Amino acid sequence: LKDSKIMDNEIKELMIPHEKVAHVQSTNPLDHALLVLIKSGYTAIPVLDTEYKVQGQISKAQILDSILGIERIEMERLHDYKVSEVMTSKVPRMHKNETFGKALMLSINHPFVCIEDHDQSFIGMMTRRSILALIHRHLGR
Amino acid sequence: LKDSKIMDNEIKELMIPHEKVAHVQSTNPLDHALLVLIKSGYTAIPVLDTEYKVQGQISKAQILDSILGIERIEMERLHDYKVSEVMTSKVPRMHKNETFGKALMLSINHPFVCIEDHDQSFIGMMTRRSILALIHRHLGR
Ligand SMILES: Nc1ncnc2c1ncn2[C@@H]1O[C@@H]2COP(=O)(O)O[C@H]3[C@@H](O)[C@H](n4cnc5c(N)ncnc54)O[C@@H]3COP(=O)(O)O[C@H]2[C@H]1O
Ligand SMILES: Nc1ncnc2c1ncn2[C@@H]1O[C@@H]2COP(=O)(O)O[C@H]3[C@@H](O)[C@H](n4cnc5c(N)ncnc54)O[C@@H]3COP(=O)(O)O[C@H]2[C@H]1O
Repeated sequence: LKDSKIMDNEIKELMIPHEKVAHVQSTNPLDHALLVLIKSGYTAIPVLDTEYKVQGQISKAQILDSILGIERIEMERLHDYKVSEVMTSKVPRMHKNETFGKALMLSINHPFVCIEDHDQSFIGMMTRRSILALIHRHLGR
Repeated sequence: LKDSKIMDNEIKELMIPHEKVAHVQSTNPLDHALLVLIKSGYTAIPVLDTEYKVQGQISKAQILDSILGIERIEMERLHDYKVSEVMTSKVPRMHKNETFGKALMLSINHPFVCIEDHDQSFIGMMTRRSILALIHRHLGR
C-alpha cells in the first residue's frame, strides 16, 4: 500500500479533481475569499495563480485575524486587501507520480495535500479523509 | 494494529489528555467560547457539562454563522447567547477500552474523537494527526 504510486487506479479515485476544489486566486480581494470560504464551509482552501499553479492556502481564521484588531470586524476594509497579503505559502504539495506513502506522511501535519502535474499545474487535492478511508479499507482485509 | 485496544501503551500515548484539550462548557456565553477558539487557534473544540461529560462540539464558523445575519458582526450580542444554543451535539465518542480500528473508522469523517471513561466522563481526545502518525510508523516497518 505504502509504495503504490498515487496514480494507481485505487488511489487516483481518492483525489478530489481540481474542478471540485473550492479555490481563490492570489490577486483576488479578501472579501471575495471570505465569501468563497463561508459558502463552501471549508476551514482552508488552496490559492492558485492565473496559470493554475499552487501559491499557498488561505483560511477564515487568517482573514479574521488580519482585521480583528478592533472590536468590530469592518467588512468594508476587506475589499482593500489582496489574498496574497494574508495567505500562507506553506502548503504541502506533491507530484502525481509519487507514492501513497508520501501522501500519508504529508497528511500527518496537514489536512490536505495539493497534487501537481509535470508542469506543476494543480490537478487535485488529497484529503486526510480520503487517506483514512483507504487505510481503513486495507486494514479491514 | 486494527484490533489492538486503544489503551495499549502505544496507542494510549497518542491520546491528548483532557487537561491539554481546549474546551468550553455548554452554559458558557458565546463571547467566551469565541475567545477560547481564537486563542487556541483550533477550528472546533469539545463542549462539556459541569460533570465533565461530552455534550458536543463548537466551532468558530458556527459562532460567526449564528450572528452573521447583518453586515457587521455585533460583538456585543455574543454575550447574550449560550454555547448550548449554537453547538452541535453530533461529536464522535468512544470508550477507552475500544479498539484502534474503531478510532480509525470514526476519524474518517471527523477531525477528532472524544474518549470517555466507564462513567462516561471525558478523559481525552484522539486526533486524525495522531492516528495518521501511528499508521505511518506501522506501514514503515
Ligand atoms: N461539506 C462537507 N461534507 C462532508 N464532510 C465535510 C464537509 N466539510 C468538511 N467536512 C468534514 O470535516 C473535515 C474537516 O473539514 P475542513 O473544512 O476543516 O478541512 C478541509 C478543507 O480545508 C479542505 N477541503 C476538503 N475538500 C475540499 C474542497 N472540495 N475544496 C477545497 N478545500 C477542501 O481539506 C480539509 C480536509 O478535508 P477532509 O475531507 O479530510 O475532512 C473534512 C470532512 O471530513
Ligand atoms: N497549534 C497547532 N500546532 C500544530 N499543529 C496544529 C495546531 N493547530 C492545528 N494544527 C494542525 O492542523 C490540523 C487541523 O487543526 P484544526 O484546528 O482544524 O482541527 C483540530 C481541532 O479542531 C481539534 N484539536 C486538536 N488538538 C486540540 C486540543 N489540544 N484542544 C482542543 N481541540 C483540539 O482536533 C482537530 C484535529 O487536530 P489534528 O491535530 O489532527 O490536526 C491539526 C494539526 O495537524
